[in-house]
Amino acid sequence: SGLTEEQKRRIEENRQKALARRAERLAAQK
Amino acid sequence: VNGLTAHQSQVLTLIKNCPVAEGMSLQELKFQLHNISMATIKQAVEFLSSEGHIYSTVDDDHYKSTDAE
Repeated sequence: SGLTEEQKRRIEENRQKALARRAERLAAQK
Repeated sequence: VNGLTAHQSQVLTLIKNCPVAEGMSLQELKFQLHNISMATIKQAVEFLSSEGHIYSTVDDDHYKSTDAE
């Protein structure tokens, strides 16, 4: 891909944060 | 379905199916969903992001889905 290492790092960081939010929301629904 | 409105579902489906590494831009979403206003698209994106369905990538205009790999 045409992404820089810095961009890839930022994307992965945001992905992990989003997954944590998703897990939080799913846990709250139960 | 899964607690999302029709607009939120449409936005999520498009982002999920986007094959681009940096994700889908708001402009591209608007182009695909020409019958929905940009304000509504941004609202859907904000909601989906807060719920962890999607996340911003290279800037706040590009989004990817946590469900896609």
